[in-house]
Amino acid sequence: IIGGQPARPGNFPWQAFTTIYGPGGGALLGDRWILTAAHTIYPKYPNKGKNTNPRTLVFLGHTNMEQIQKLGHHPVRRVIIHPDYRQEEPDNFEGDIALLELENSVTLGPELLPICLPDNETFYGQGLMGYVSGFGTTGNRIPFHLRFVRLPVADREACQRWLWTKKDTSPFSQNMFCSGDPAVQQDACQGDSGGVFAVRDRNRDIWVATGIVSWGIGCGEGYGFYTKVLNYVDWIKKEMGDEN
Amino acid sequence: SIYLPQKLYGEVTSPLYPKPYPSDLETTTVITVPMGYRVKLVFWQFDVEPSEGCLYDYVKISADKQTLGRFCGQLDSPLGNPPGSKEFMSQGNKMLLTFHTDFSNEENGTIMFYKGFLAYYQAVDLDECASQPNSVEEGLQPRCQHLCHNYVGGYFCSCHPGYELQKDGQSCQAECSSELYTEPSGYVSSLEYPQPYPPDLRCNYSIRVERGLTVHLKFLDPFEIDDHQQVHCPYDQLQIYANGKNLGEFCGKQRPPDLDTSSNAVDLLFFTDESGDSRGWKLHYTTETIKCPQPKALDEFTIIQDPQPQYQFRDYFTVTCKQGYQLMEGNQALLSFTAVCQHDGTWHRAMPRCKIKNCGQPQSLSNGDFRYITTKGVTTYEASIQYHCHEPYYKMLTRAGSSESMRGIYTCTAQGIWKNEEEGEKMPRCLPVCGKPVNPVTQKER
Repeated sequence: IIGGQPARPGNFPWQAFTTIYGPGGGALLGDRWILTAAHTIYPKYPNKGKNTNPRTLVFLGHTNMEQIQKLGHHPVRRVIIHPDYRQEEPDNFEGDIALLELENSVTLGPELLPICLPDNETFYGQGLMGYVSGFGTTGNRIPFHLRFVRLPVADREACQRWLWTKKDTSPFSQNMFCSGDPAVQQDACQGDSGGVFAVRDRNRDIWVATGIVSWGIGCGEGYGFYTKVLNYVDWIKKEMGDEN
Repeated sequence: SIYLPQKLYGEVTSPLYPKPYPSDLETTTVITVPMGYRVKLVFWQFDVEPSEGCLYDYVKISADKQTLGRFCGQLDSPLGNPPGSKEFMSQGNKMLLTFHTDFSNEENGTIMFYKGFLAYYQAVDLDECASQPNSVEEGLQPRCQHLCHNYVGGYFCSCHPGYELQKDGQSCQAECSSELYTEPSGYVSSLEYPQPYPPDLRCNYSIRVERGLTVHLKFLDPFEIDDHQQVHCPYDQLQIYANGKNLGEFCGKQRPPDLDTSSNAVDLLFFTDESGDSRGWKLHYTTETIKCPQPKALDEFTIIQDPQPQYQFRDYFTVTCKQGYQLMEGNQALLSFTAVCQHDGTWHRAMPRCKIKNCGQPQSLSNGDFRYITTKGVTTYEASIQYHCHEPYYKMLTRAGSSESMRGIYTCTAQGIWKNEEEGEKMPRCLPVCGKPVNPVTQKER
């Protein structure tokens, strides 16, 4: 997290910390599902890492990196990658969404609670503030604590123009949205992928995961790009099943 | 003498018949029929020289050491003493026919020829049981001591009940060691009642009626068994047993009370010594179908179906429980209960109890718990519990229009199952609550 601050216990109780090819994030849905980014499981550059067949470790329930690992990992029963995800296309983050089904349900508590899913487009209005949290890098160091940053949903066209200026050809599809402000050095960064962009629905007094930290060009230098969860709610619900 | 072979019938003729019989002749024909028969003789032809008093020629019939007649002449003639159509009958199985002729057959100087006779005999049944006045007068014993039964060709004797025919086939001796009565009612008495009973009796009168009947005894007057004023029944005594129990030993002149033996098998033992002249006893026994005791519920929750004022052999009753209670036979739960009245007047099964249904410990609710609405820890019929989820992290899944409290109430039913009014046995579910951090992020800086 660039330009953010440490989270207090219970601020983001849905936050998961994953280590697969590298550190990543995720969010608890229900009591045995983790919403994350597909590229944390099937990275775009798999040969970059030394471990070609890593274990999928999921940690929950704490804001301290050391403590959360002490609590033990939660075995994963099933990994579900969205069918649109293309690992072999390094610049294409379409369908960058995945679900991890845990072997056992977790017991919810003050520091371990699920986040809700969005149900309408109002969560994506320009300027709507959201929170991104993660154990990812702060720029030049790995934090010991969960950090968060408050970011606005950005204008799509501005984000697209910014990409052009960067001569980046990565598709910015309707299944993504962007947040941040080039003028402010606040952003998610490496290690935050899979974590969610959480928006508070003041009407219902609930927190909703509207986006998944997906990709960006550098960190804190412009906009961050997120998987638009709303477009995948039906898929998520189908995979999780009725009982969830 | 001429002995005819023993036959049931036959003919007897004079010598040379139908030619004239010879002179100076005396023959005796012995007719014998089987024992048990008498001899009946009839003359079909008779032509013997007539004479005054049948002095010359004659036929003499004798039997049983008696002369039945002396005959001569012709059947249709007044001369002499012809037998006519008279039937001659012996008392025993033998009859003698003596034919006597003199030296000549002349009449007024003329020689006469007489053909003699043709007689037919047959065996006739002797009724040995008929009264024999002569025999009595002669001091003879009757053929049978008790009862005489005649049949064609013989007879046999039998004895009154309680007596046994002896080897001589005529005399009877008291024998009452195994008298059996199987009719549903009847009379039993000592030998010779109301005359004095015989000495040295060892009588056993067994009454055996159908299972399920009980025997009642009622003694009649007079009741008289040798007694002693100080010692209880030292001489003669009547013992009564039923169901293997001694119901009493009786003697004296006071008849025993009416007895309900509660049994279908009763034994009366009657012992007498060598002396005494008491008149004995007589009883009338009757039977009725045995009854079982009225079934009684052991607790207030037991229901005896369609109770009857009286239950007898083979009747049955069924038992159910009030709603919410379970039939129990010992520790065994029953689906139904029926008891049948047995032949000995007992029920074939003991009355069960009704135990309140117990739903057992309520199922634990994942991510939730329960508390008792009714008495804590009591899980029997009509007990109620309230399930609840661990809030605020979990929330109970409810149908539209229903509340968590309604969904969470379970009551122990009469079937012994915890049930919710809306969902029945289906357990409630506690679902995770999303998006409600207890300590959401806040920022004071502006």
